[in-house]
Amino acid sequence: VKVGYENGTTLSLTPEGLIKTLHKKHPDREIPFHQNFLYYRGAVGNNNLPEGGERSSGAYIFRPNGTVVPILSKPTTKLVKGPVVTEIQQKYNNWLSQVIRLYNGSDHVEFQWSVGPIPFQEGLEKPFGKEVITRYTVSTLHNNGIFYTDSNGREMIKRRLNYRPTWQVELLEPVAGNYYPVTTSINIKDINNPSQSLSVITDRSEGGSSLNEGQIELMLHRRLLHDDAFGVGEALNEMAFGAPLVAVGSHYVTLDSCAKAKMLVQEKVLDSWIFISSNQGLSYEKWK
Amino acid sequence: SFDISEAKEVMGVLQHHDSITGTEKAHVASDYARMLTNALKTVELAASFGLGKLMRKGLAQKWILTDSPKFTSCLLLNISSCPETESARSFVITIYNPLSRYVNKLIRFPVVNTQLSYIIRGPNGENIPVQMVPLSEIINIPGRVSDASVEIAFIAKNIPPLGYKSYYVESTKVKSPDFFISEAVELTEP
Repeated sequence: VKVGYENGTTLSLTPEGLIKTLHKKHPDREIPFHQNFLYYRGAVGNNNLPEGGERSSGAYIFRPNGTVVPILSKPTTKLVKGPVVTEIQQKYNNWLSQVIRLYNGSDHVEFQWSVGPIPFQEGLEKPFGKEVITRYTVSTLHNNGIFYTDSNGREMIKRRLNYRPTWQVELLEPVAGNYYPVTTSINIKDINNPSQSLSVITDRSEGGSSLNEGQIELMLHRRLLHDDAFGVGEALNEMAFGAPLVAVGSHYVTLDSCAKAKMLVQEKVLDSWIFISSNQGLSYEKWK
Repeated sequence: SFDISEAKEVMGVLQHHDSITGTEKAHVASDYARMLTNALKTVELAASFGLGKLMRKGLAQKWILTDSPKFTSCLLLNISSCPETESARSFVITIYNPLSRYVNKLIRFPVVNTQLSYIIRGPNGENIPVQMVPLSEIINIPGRVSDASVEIAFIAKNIPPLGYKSYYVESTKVKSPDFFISEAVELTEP
């Protein structure tokens, strides 16, 4: 199935309802593009400090126990077409759903995700928490382990996998050790063709990385059941309305140049304000 | 003048690393949410005053608004909940652009009555293409209080820099040619 607009972006979907390719109008090209959800299992330790070897994943520390679990690769998918917006509405399970939006006349794709209440497996002696991520992949893009994040909220800072600029580093925790703060955007570029890039613009600060070639991942929501012994004294297990927290947010994804992505960052971060007011009972002509 | 000092003070408090990263205790997070919500209400009043002033300025001497309309914002639009758009049959949406260049913006707001047609008129009286979109699973969130099962979507084009555009929204029983009802078609089954 192909969906989208002739004057903007078109997506093609697999029979499972997942994105297969993204077709851009300017310049005219089709790019293999994929998005999926996974979760890391949080490490469960005894917090036997100061060694720290047995520290649990918690509010202060992202510490996966080494396993990443893909979340069902065949969501229930509904398609909503129209002249203004096209939506691909996906439900993965009772705690994970997503709306992929294409706007008529726009080049970017919006992914509005809803994660939670995150369940945990009952009956285990030490139930682990889940740290849910989304991954965007352009399989033809080779970034050679280099990615960019705006961690200080001011400029895009160059990052390299398993590398620190001022000392020789050997990362014993290769996932968490390569995660960086993302204030508004994260970006990868092709090393041979820098005009080919993938940018994800967030609506809030998130953790993110590029652990594999052509891939960007971002942490969406975490529910952990053990304190990490860094001082907060409770597990990251927030409740609202009698249930574990639900996080709703959105990403703008663009395969345009970094300069264009920067304009999109401005539109997302300094978003237009919407106000509702009464028309005071007036007809349009009188109101005008 | 209008007072946004409460918002400034709350933003000062929320600079704390616990607030930014979410490493505070749960009840502290709730307190931050309470403070921020209260502050946003004062900002809404300030924005209402500011927009009223901007409108009076824009209308120059030709027309004097004796009472500026009260502008409200829907803080729960992200979960498609907005009592103002759900209950009223006719209202005005004003979009303010804080950037120094023209922008287009997709506007979505929830409505309850799916039997009505919606007409949206732009600042020059032109009819804007409108789409009714069924809401997705995303609305099944604990704590969401709304009867809306659809949203109305339109694109506000060329909102001027540091300026605004107002759109007049009315619901009618007669279907407008610019009103499009879209349905959700199942692509894959559970």
